[in-house]
Amino acid sequence: RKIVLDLAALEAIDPSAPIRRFVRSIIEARGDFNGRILSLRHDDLKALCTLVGGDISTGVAQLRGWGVMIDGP
Amino acid sequence: RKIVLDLAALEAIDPSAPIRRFVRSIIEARGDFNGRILSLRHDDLKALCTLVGGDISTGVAQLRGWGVMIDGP
Ligand SMILES: Nc1nc2c(ncn2[C@@H]2O[C@@H]3COP(=O)(O)O[C@H]4[C@@H](O)[C@H](n5cnc6c(=O)[nH]c(N)nc65)O[C@@H]4COP(=O)(O)O[C@H]3[C@H]2O)c(=O)[nH]1
Ligand SMILES: Nc1nc2c(ncn2[C@@H]2O[C@@H]3COP(=O)(O)O[C@H]4[C@@H](O)[C@H](n5cnc6c(=O)[nH]c(N)nc65)O[C@@H]4COP(=O)(O)O[C@H]3[C@H]2O)c(=O)[nH]1
Ligand SMILES: Nc1nc2c(ncn2[C@@H]2O[C@@H]3COP(=O)(O)O[C@H]4[C@@H](O)[C@H](n5cnc6c(=O)[nH]c(N)nc65)O[C@@H]4COP(=O)(O)O[C@H]3[C@H]2O)c(=O)[nH]1
Ligand SMILES: Nc1nc2c(ncn2[C@@H]2O[C@@H]3COP(=O)(O)O[C@H]4[C@@H](O)[C@H](n5cnc6c(=O)[nH]c(N)nc65)O[C@@H]4COP(=O)(O)O[C@H]3[C@H]2O)c(=O)[nH]1
Repeated sequence: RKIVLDLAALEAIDPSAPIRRFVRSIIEARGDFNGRILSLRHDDLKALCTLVGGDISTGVAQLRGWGVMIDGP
Repeated sequence: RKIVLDLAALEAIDPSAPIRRFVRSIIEARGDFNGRILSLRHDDLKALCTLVGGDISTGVAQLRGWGVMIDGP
């Protein structure tokens, strides 16, 4: 499943700072300044969940709970 | 270096059929029907060169010779 993040929702979640830094580095590597949405590789899920501080199921639950994942596992 | 292919130029090169099939599979996986240009991952270079029938330097030389690589190694 494609991981799709809602960038506006992400900005509003203070504790998501480590995720925002990761997202910012991908935005800059691409030059993708659409500002609304960012699709990431399935392979990035592990890194994202580690940055949230848990394993895959904890990380996905947290991202869902924050309302920042438009699409994902 | 990003690998960027010129899709119009590629269509005109008969012996590039294996490359065109690889490119078509990525276009369909993405739903990317812009039809002019396709950027591929640096990691795809090995697969591309194998499909051209050689190692990396032979494959890159062939893609350059055909005029289908807008940007690459
Ligand atoms: N639609 C689509 N296009 C793809 C995909 N994979 C690669 N590309 C295209 O191929 C270019 C080069 O990819 P790269 O060498 O892996 O080089 C990439 C990669 O190292 C990194 N990067 C970009 N997006 C992501 C991401 O979502 N996850 C990860 N882990 N790295 C990324 O930044 C570099 C530059 O990215 P771009 O400027 O976007 O440039 C990308 C993009 O135009 C894909 O799954 N879908
Ligand atoms: N996952 C995803 N990422 C997107 C999408 N639209 C834009 N991006 C990201 O935002 C960067 C800038 O896109 P751009 O200004 O539209 O301008 C783009 C576009 O006009 C064109 N381009 C280059 N490669 C491709 C390609 O493989 N497919 C398409 N459709 N356009 C490409 O060259 C410019 C630079 O492309 P990139 O190096 O790929 O860099 C792209 C890409 O990393 C999208 O729908 N999905
Ligand atoms: N080897 C190879 N495979 C490719 C390429 N383009 C697409 N794919 C395959 O097709 C799937 C869907 O690509 P997408 O619709 O562009 O959907 C992509 C795209 O929106 C975004 N993405 C991933 N990497 C990049 C990147 O380097 N640059 C940009 N701009 N977007 C990326 O994340 C989404 C999910 O990526 P994945 O889970 O990895 O899933 C990708 C990947 O398995 C390519 O150039 N080379
Ligand atoms: N800027 C940006 N937009 C995103 C992203 N994820 C989703 N979208 C939006 O949602 C649609 C599907 O994106 P995709 O799955 O990456 O699937 C994309 C992607 O695989 C590819 N694509 C489009 N533009 C580019 C580009 O500039 N560079 C590359 N590498 N691929 C592109 O063509 C497919 C269809 O693109 P669209 O019809 O334009 O429509 C795109 C775009 O409007 C993202 O990470 N960044």
